This record gives sequence, C-alpha cells and structure tokens, in this order.
Amino acid sequence: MKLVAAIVQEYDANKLVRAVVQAGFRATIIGSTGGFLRTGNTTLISAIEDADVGALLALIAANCRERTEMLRPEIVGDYADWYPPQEVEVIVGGATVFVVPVAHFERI
Amino acid sequence: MKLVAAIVQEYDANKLVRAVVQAGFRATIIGSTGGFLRTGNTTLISAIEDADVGALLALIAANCRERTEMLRPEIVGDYADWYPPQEVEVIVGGATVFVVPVAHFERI
Amino acid sequence: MKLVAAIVQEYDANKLVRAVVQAGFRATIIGSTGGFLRTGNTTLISAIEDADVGALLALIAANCRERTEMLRPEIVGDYADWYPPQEVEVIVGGATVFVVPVAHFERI
Ligand SMILES: Nc1ncnc2c1ncn2[C@@H]1O[C@@H]2COP(=O)(O)O[C@H]3[C@@H](O)[C@H](n4cnc5c(N)ncnc54)O[C@@H]3COP(=O)(O)O[C@H]2[C@H]1O
Ligand SMILES: Nc1ncnc2c1ncn2[C@@H]1O[C@@H]2COP(=O)(O)O[C@H]3[C@@H](O)[C@H](n4cnc5c(N)ncnc54)O[C@@H]3COP(=O)(O)O[C@H]2[C@H]1O
Ligand SMILES: Nc1ncnc2c1ncn2[C@@H]1O[C@@H]2COP(=O)(O)O[C@H]3[C@@H](O)[C@H](n4cnc5c(N)ncnc54)O[C@@H]3COP(=O)(O)O[C@H]2[C@H]1O
Repeated sequence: MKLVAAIVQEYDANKLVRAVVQAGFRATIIGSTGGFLRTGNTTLISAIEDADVGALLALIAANCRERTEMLRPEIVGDYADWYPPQEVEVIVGGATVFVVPVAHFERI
Repeated sequence: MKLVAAIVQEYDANKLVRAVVQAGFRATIIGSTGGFLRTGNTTLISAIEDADVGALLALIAANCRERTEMLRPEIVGDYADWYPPQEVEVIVGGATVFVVPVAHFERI
Repeated sequence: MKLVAAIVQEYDANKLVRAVVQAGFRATIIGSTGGFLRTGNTTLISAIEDADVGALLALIAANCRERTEMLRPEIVGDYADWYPPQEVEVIVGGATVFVVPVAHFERI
C-alpha cells in the first residue's frame, strides 16, 4: 500500500478528481497554498495498492501535465466591447507528486 | 514513531478529537473534502510512539465506527408543527485510517 | 528524498515560509487546527533531498524555536489613552516536526 500525494493547480483539480474517482480510486482533497507564489493550489491524497500507483501517476500526467493553452483573459468593464480580448498563450498545469510507504491501512 | 492519519466524518470529528486528547495523545486537525461525494470531512493526524498505535486505532473505532443511528431529520418551517418529523434510520460514521513510518521526530 | 512536515504557530508561519523559499527549498502551506487548544496553526510540508533535511530543520529552529517575547497586548477603545498597555512576557513559538521517507518523487 502507498500514499500518493499530488499538489496540482486549482485549474486542473476538478478534472483530475473526476478522473481518479471514475477509475475507481479513492481520494481526499485538501486546500493548500504555494510557499513561493502564495497562491491557492490543491493537494490530493490517495492511499492505493502498490500495483495501482503507475495507473494513478498516468491519470495525474494526463490531467495535469504542464502545457501551454490559448486563453482569453477575463477583461471586465466597458473596454471589452471596444477591444475584444485577444487570446494569449499561457503556461498552465504541472503537478508535484510524492509517494510515501503505508505501514498499515484499514477501513473502520 | 508512526504518523496515523484518519479521515472521518465531521459528525464524529469533535467526539474523536476530545477522546484522543483526553487519552494524552497529540493531534492536529485538517479540513478536507471527499473526492467522490465532494462533501466536507475531517483528516486527523497524530505522530505517536509505535507502542501507542493500537490504542489510537481503538479510540478511532470506538468513536467513528460505521453504524446506523435513529436521527430526527431537521425539517424547518410550518410543516414541522403538523407533521412532526419521524425518526429515520441513517448510516453514519466510518473512518479510513492509514499509518505511515516516521524517520525522525522532534519538538523544536 | 524525505517529506518534512512542520506544525508551527501562525505567529511564525510567514517568517518561516519566506526563509524556506529564500533558501531555495520548495514548500506547500496547509491551514490546520490544534487538537488540544482548537486554535489555528500552520502545517508546512516540503519534499527535499536527504542531504538537505538538516538545513531545513535548522531553518525551522531559527524561525520557530519556543521563546519568550515582550509583547504589547492590543487593547482597543478609550482605555488605551489613560492606561497605556504594559509590555508583558509571553511564551511564543514552538514547532512539531516529523520526517517521513519518500518512495518516489516526480514533477509532471
Ligand atoms: N518539493 C516540494 N515540496 C512541497 N511542495 C512543493 C514542492 N515542489 C512544489 N511544491 C508545490 O507545488 C507548487 C507548484 O510547484 P512548481 O514546481 O510547479 O512551480 C514552482 C516553481 O517553479 C517556483 N518555485 C517554487 N519555490 C521556489 C524557490 N524556492 N525558488 C525558486 N523558484 C521556486 O515557483 C512555482 C510556484 O511555487 P509555489 O511554492 O507557489 O507552489 C508550489 C508548491 O505549493
Ligand atoms: N484510499 C483512500 N485514500 C484517500 N482518501 C480516502 C480513501 N478511502 C476513503 N477516503 C476518504 O474517506 C471518505 C469516506 O470514504 P468511505 O470509503 O467511507 O466512503 C466512500 C465510498 O463508500 C464511496 N466511494 C468513494 N470513492 C468511490 C469510487 N471511486 N467508486 C465508488 N464508490 C466510491 O463513497 C464514499 C464517500 O467517498 P468520498 O470520496 O466522498 O470520501 C472519502 C474520502 O475522502
Ligand atoms: N505528535 C503530534 N502529532 C500531531 N500534531 C501535533 C503533535 N504534537 C503537537 N502537534 C500539533 O502542534 C501544536 C502545538 O503543540 P505543542 O506540543 O507545541 O503544544 C501543545 C502541548 O503543549 C499541549 N497539549 C497538546 N495535547 C495535549 C494533551 N493531550 N495533553 C496535555 N497537553 C497537551 O497543548 C499545546 C497545544 O496543543 P494543540 O493540540 O492545540 O496544537 C498542537 C498540535 O496541533
């Protein structure tokens, strides 16, 4: 048994949790904050069988890999009508994952 | 030394923490969310001596075991006077517990 | 690789996180609550190379060691003009630190 902890961007968290649960894994979500940027992120923890660790890491990679996306910035107010916001290329995603040995697991 | 982490329902959390502290154990509480139901639950973590793990697991079982309870649902508003809420049988409780080895522990 | 978790007072948390990040370490902050006093505290987690554990523990000691400080209690309202608050000696700080082995670490 291992405990997998993944620190991911809030932008990817919903998609990841849905994928993890649909694959039949169990998971708990903890709100967290980055030490450097001090912005909110999400820590997902899941205690799973050793044989499933690879599948879970693959799910995290499929849903949270660092990538560039074309995003339309949210510009509010009057200007938006005159100058429609241009799409810009932004780097999103990324996950920091660590796997810790579990000495004992039980459902009470 | 081991780190015991228990994910329990908010319904049981207060009772459990009181029992853990009264037994002389130290514990920290972290608010968390279930991945499947997306409802709030409580993650309790406690670094304790190996010899105490059994006692802590017994406390968790005594306070959080999955069971059925007769609960009176909270029906507010005018109807409550005419149709007093019946007691219904509800499944509550349950705890997911994992124990992780601790390589080093200190109080600074 | 090890996972270092430090539970510190909110009073010291900002200072500690700044020092950890300035030293080039990575860290995530999780809001938590003490089981005994039920007051808010801060859990900092950092996955770091084995060789860096000593340096991180030294940073925690330098920023969170239990000590007495002379603090001026915040007395608001009219009384403050007539009776300037005396400085009092208060015990602050303290950190509970545990180090857990990491079986696998990756940035995705
Ligand atoms: N070894 C580890 N242990 C515990 N938590 C970890 C960790 N590595 C990463 N994290 C968590 O993951 C978030 C994203 O890290 P990432 O490396 O993608 O992206 C990082 C990294 O590229 C950079 N960064 C972080 N710390 C740095 C430092 N001390 N010096 C220079 N750059 C840093 O800033 C980005 C945002 O960092 P932030 O702290 O706000 O948010 C971090 C932190 O919450
Ligand atoms: N191995 C593990 N690693 C990390 N956290 C764990 C875990 N096992 C359980 N948890 C945590 O404990 C809560 C209660 O789990 P339980 O198994 O009693 O009760 C679960 C279980 O009976 C069911 N369930 C959870 N995930 C499922 C899935 N992928 N497929 C089918 N049923 C699921 O729904 C109930 C509520 O789940 P929810 O996710 O909202 O809330 C979960 C989750 O926060
Ligand atoms: N082994 C462990 N595992 C997990 N978390 C741990 C831990 N040891 C300490 N903590 C966390 O660190 C906080 C400060 O602990 P400290 O030992 O400095 O200071 C403690 C200690 O001096 C005392 N205390 C705690 N539990 C006690 C108990 N069961 N009986 C008597 N005194 C207790 O009250 C202070 C505040 O405790 P509080 O629980 O509010 O807050 C605790 C708790 O959140």
